[in-house]
Amino acid sequence: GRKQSTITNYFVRT
Amino acid sequence: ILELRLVQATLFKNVLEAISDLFSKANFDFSGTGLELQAMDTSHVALVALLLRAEAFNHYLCDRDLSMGLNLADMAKAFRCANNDDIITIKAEEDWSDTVTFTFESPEDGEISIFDFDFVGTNGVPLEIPEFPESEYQAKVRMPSAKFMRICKKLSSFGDSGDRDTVVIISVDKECVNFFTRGKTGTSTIVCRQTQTVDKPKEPTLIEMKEQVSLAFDLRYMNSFSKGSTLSDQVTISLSSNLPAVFEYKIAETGYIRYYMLPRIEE
Repeated sequence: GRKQSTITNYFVRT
Repeated sequence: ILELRLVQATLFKNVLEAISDLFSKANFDFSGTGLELQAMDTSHVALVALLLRAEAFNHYLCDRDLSMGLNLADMAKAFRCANNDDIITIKAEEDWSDTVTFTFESPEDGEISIFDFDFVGTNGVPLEIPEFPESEYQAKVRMPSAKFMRICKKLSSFGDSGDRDTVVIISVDKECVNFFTRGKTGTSTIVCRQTQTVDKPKEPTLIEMKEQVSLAFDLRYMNSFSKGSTLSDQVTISLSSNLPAVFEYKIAETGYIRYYMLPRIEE
């Protein structure tokens, strides 16, 4: 199967 | 105080059409430059960022930055009652009432509908979106947004839509962009050739390729991203093996809507 990563660690928490 | 007016509800109806099926709530940031909206789906797999500059509004008064979380499902219901040519007014005071008022006025019979939305928590947005380096994107495809929507629909009807993990594999080489999916009993491939300028098509399919790339994306999310076609007749898809893919729709010189998500990676 293929793993789906979340997007959050590519953006910075303001 | 925040007071905005749009003499046509169409733009906002289209914005909600483009985001309310995948995102349940969004953060609305109103500032002097305009509206910036951000939302993430509950599983934090996709993020959408919308910019509508102040010029998109017929009247725009915002004398203090105001940030609010709103429930998109409730807003979509309210906007479904609105007609395209209703005049919308959006108002909020900083009287700590934590509500924003949307007023729809129908120009022909003067009927007025008023909706007050309470602010809600937003799951993890707003986030700072860095300018991802162009060099990290192996390929960029610009194509008609209606074409992208049609392709997603075709693959979904063919793919095993029951299986929540059905992916579409988007492959780009210098001549064409391929969309591939595997159904229960077979596979489907749609090939879009780069249009030559001589064809002078209404809306070209253009490919910028640094190196060949082939990435897998969850088909359900692609279908939701293709709803950006309500806001623009072109979509630009930027693909990278190690950065979020970006599906961008420019909104006629007043802003854009951008959907971000990572490709699925072979375990």
